[in-house]
Amino acid sequence: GEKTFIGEQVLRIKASNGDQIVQLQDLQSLAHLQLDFWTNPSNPEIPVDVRVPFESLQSVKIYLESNKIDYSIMIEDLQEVINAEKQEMISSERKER
Amino acid sequence: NSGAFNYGAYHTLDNLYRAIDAIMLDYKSIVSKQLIGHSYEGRPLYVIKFSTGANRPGIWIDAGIHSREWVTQATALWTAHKLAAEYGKDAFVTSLLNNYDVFLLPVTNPDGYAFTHTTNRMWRKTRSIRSGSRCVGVDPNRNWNAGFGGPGASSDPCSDSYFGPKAESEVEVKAVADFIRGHSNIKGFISIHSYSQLLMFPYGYKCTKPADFEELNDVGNAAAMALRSLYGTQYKVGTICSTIYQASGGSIDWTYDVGIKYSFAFELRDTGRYGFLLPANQILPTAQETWLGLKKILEHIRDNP
Repeated sequence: GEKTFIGEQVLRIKASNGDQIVQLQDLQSLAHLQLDFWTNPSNPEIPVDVRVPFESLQSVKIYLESNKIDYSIMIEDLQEVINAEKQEMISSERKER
Repeated sequence: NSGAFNYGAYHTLDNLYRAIDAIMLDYKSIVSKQLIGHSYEGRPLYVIKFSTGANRPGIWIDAGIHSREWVTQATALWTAHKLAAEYGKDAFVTSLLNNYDVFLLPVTNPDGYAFTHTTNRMWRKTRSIRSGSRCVGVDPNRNWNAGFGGPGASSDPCSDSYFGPKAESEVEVKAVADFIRGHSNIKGFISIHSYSQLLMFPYGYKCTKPADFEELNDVGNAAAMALRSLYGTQYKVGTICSTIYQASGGSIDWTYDVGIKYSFAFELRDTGRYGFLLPANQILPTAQETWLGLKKILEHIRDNP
């Protein structure tokens, strides 16, 4: 029953003006895309990090591109990062013992 | 022998075209091939026509308008063989083809498809070149004359969602649009995409409900339920705007606005981890379940002429 994040990515989005902030807020309001905004879009000077479920990746990337909003992939595969972290915890627990 | 073809594998364009020929030869009394135009790089656009009589209303199905969505071309080919092989055996297929012609275009964007096999597996657009632009191609599902150039499409030629210099600038889009304009009796238009598991209907270029919202929503939900019955694959159903977001220049918006009430778009598997790179072992299950969804829509069209 543990939640997994297979194929999910975290995008770092850099809005360049107020219009793009509004476009990001519009994106945030689309509940069906199930986006997890780690930073709220409010100021063009602060990058917005968003966790994107795999099924919404295509749509979100097309949305950003079509609105000329800059983004980069901050975490390529969230589950891999979580797995690596778990592995690290297990091995450090062993070392402690 | 079209029955010996491996429908559970991904194939090159040449092999897909050979398979179309095999289906045509095996079932020549009901299947023919129509050349509706050529792609930008000169590749033929073949529509498979299923017909058992003259002057029938028609139903259009296309796949592969976005070239990287490989499961769609594969599903279309499997569907072509299914329609041909089941005529005279399966009651639904027989009654459908006794009343309607079906036009199936398995590879709407053949240049892009060839490019995904040779150079860039993730290519989505056409391969048209414009002088003065350093970037290639137009998004053929932003190039229809339906809210052309509006939200959800890009004016940047380098973007994957570039809408192009004008509506129907892409010969592949114009070929299909000309075909629809030339056949006044098309009752249904179904476009097959991947991925995300959605079944959508108009509108995308605006967020208002179409006049036939209730009926399209009911048909869509019935189709999604039928599809789910085979392997439990869940689909979301709704307008393009409500299931994705406002996106302009799409094919089913255009067909709906020119009077084809039953305009739908599928986004096939998956929602999990593969997306465009869906493993070949999922082609047949995808095609089989999609058939059940398609069948529901086709039944409704047949029963509501």
